[in-house]
Amino acid sequence: MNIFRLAGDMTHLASVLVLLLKIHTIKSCAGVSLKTQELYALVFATRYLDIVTDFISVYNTVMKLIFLGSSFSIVWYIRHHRVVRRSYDKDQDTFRHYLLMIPCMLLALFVHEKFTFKEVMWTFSLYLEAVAILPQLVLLQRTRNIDNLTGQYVFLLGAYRGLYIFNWIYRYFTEPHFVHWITWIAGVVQTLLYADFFYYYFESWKNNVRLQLPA
Amino acid sequence: CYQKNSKDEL
Repeated sequence: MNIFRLAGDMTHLASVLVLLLKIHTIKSCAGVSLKTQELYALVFATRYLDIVTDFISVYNTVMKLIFLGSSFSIVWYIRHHRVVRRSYDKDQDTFRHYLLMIPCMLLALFVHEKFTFKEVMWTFSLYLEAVAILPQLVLLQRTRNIDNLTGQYVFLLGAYRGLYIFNWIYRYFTEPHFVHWITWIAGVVQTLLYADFFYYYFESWKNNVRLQLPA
Repeated sequence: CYQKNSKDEL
């Protein structure tokens, strides 16, 4: 475990806590894409299949449980909570996210490290996570007003995988045989998808103005 | 343990 990996995990944890805080305290999911939350629940469900078979460390297992629990509870809140679901804007959150799942599954069936069920599902989760933010970014561009918590959520979610890239560089130079092209390429693509959001997020922070993405 | 190593991230 290196500092980049720990910073990445803490940033990822902070992103889910910010979102849970927003939804649980102000009982609103305005500006939050349910489609992205469903994709992330699927990402964790397919990535952490080994949570019961392979014990890595207490930290690893606890973090997996937190990410699984938070992503599924956020989906539950937006879909079923009597107050929160009223603030969900389903007319704006129209990204056809199954069009993301199908290519990711097909790609995982052809490009993977080993052709086993767990490995293919794990690879699928990597590809899916790379594009899971798209419904949320599309929604942000449609809803003019981006509230601070939603902006912070997206920023932290994008930053965590960026920190993981530094972790991979560090491990590449310090650990022999540490080569995982699939993980690296998916992680770089995922971070690049946030590039324009990061740009507008920093601009709004620098000029101390409300975050607005161009239509 | 190598296999574990490659799956020790979140």
